[in-house]
Amino acid sequence: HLYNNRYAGDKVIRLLPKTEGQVHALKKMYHQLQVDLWQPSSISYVSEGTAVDVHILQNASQALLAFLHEANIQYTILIKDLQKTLEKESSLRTQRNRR
Amino acid sequence: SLSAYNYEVYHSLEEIQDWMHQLNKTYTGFIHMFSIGRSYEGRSLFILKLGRRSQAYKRAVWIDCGIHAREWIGPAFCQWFVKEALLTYRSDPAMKKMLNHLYFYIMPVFNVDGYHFSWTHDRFWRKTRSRNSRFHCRGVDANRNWKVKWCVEGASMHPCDDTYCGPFPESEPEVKAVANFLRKHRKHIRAYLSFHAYAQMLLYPYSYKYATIPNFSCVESAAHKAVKALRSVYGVQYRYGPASHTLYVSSGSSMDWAYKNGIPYSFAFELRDTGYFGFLLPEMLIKPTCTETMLAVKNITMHLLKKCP
Repeated sequence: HLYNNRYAGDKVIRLLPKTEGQVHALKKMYHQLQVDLWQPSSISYVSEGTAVDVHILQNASQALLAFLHEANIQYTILIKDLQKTLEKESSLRTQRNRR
Repeated sequence: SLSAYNYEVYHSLEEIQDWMHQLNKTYTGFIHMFSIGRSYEGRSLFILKLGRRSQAYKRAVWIDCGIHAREWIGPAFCQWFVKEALLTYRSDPAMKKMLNHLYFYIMPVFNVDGYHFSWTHDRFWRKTRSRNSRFHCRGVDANRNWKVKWCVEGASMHPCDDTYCGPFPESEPEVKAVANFLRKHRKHIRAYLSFHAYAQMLLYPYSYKYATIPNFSCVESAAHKAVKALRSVYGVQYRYGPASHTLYVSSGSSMDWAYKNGIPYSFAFELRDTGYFGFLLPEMLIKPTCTETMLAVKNITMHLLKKCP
């Protein structure tokens, strides 16, 4: 497995906070769950209406999703399993090389 | 040879450096490879000087890719640019003019340590790999480490944060090496282009404040035409404008520093996409991304050559 399978079950989720309260809650959650911010590059840039893409570890994703439901923050799962996405791209490359 | 190297896959640091060495041996009339220093972990910082060799004075354009390690499409574009330039010199009058009148200093991988680490350990690493004596966290955000309102806005003082600005400006040897080179050559470097991902934007100064640059008219016009040309290829929309308005306010960026230090046309590209794949842009999208971006860069260069003071 690529990268020792460290990304198995990890997700990339797009969050869309719409109110100041949701932004505040999101910033608090960020520090608690220590997600990897894909965009924006800093949590300080998050404001109402900003799309926030986060990479969350597999063992923290349930907690994050529960938080999002509770705070009523809109979200979309961009990548369901990071490891599978990486492996798929790698196998596609192997196929292309064979061709 | 150019055709033996696959420009539609991502390459490791070693592969990229081997490629650079090969080009240096093969295209002696157009390529000169040299090193401007060493990274924190001791790797050479290689630059390709691209352009038809001439005794006459020529102005230059600086292009760097891979300031942030996980943005792999950046180095892929830098390689693509060199390939296209060499392949189309004879057949494309615009490229011929560019390479005859200008030199291009191309740094395919700025953050060599971080890039290597993203290949071997952590695909989503962003920063450099320098150590911090007081904290267990490593690395500095190489795009917050420049001496332009350093660490005031949009950067963190904490070593464990991804936007850590460093213990002081130009603390990172990679940043210091490039800054020294640009300082030394600033009189003939006309434009600075830096490639990042992802957001699909073409940005110009300022990033550190909400203000209009003195040469706004020419810069904005170049950006507008570049984005229009880019869109003409596959219909992909890029936003453009001052970084502070278009993206967010952040200080310590290379683009702002280059501008402040006398390079009049300074841009940062945020390449594909807008989040569907994010940093994991599939290899099958390297070609369309690089093709459209190539047109934008040629547009900017020709505009600056013909229309700007």
